[in-house]
Amino acid sequence: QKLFIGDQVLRITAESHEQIALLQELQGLEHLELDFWREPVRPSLSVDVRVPFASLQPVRVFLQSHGIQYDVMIDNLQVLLDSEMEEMNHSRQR
Amino acid sequence: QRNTDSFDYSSYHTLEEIYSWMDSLIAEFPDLVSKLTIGSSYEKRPIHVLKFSTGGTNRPAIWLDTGIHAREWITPATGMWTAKKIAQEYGQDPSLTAILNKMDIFFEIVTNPDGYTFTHTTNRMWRKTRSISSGSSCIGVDPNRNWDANFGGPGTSSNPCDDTYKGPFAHSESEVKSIVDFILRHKNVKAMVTIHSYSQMLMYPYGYTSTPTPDADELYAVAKSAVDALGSLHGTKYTFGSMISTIYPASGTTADWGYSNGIKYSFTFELRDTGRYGFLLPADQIIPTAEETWLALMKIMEHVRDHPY
Repeated sequence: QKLFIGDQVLRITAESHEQIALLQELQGLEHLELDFWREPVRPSLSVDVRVPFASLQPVRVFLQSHGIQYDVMIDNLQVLLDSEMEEMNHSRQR
Repeated sequence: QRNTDSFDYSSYHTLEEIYSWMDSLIAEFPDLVSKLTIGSSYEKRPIHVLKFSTGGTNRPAIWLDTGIHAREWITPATGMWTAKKIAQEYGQDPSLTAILNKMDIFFEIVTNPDGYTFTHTTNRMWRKTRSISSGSSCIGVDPNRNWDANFGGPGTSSNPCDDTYKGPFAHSESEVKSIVDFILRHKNVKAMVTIHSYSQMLMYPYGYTSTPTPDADELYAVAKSAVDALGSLHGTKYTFGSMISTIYPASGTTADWGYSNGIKYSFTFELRDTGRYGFLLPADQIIPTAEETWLALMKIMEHVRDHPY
């Protein structure tokens, strides 16, 4: 089973069409293996992206260097999946 | 579970458990519910559709599907809850009874069985089919970019490694083609609602062009009434409108294909977003999501019933 240890999900808020274009550029960088849950479309829609642990640094540097706002929506995806699994097991036992 | 009453919506279930649940529902409501197998997936899993019918031949029909992007448990969970609701409320709820006395409902709960199974066993975040692309080591096609509706246009990817990869040609995915063949053969489908998560949106065609459809005003009104009904239960705020104006340019989508093939009432749902977990929706929100969605679905289905074309 694939693990997502250290993967983060960032919620990015672009403030302009220029920033959207930059995010679309980011989306094209295949080696980062980003998983866009919500794609960059327009400034009024936030962008959610799962960033593999190995790509966190370059992605954060990219966002910060372009002044693009973001929040960490999920700090460690695997922790959330583990807790989801635990919750389900508990529910199943009940 | 031995019957559908004891089903635990807050846990994931395997494809086999869902298919077995479908058989239980049929056994519990044999006069209303039956099962059709409309095809098989790339990895040869059967594609089942529940049929809710009170009789008649080739009645006008409503098509519902859930879970085209497999990683979102909330969608098939909402599908199962809704299927049970349809079965239970027939004969109890006058409005639903009137719908089923006039129309059939077809409901495909697991639209991407291979993706669903892969999500369960290997990669929780998987969202595509599992077909192999020649010349690439990357697997799978986005089944919501694979329909013959401006196939390959804006909002799709030609790269097999991308999550929005459109596939080699329209309807290349047997999961999509099975639905296309079924609906075209049926010839009397009047509404098509495809249910995804997560963005809290209700959308109608088009996704590939900003030109409004000839029915845009009516679709706007139906969507508004559905969203108002949905919000009346838990206060969940939905946005709504044409796909391109509400979310993004997307070609080759289910809803656009439906509309382009004469299904006027063609909608896409994006279910509840907690603003934090996305489609990793906390278990205690699954039933509230299904309950509020039901109110919106009823508004759409009532409109379809009352506006024959």
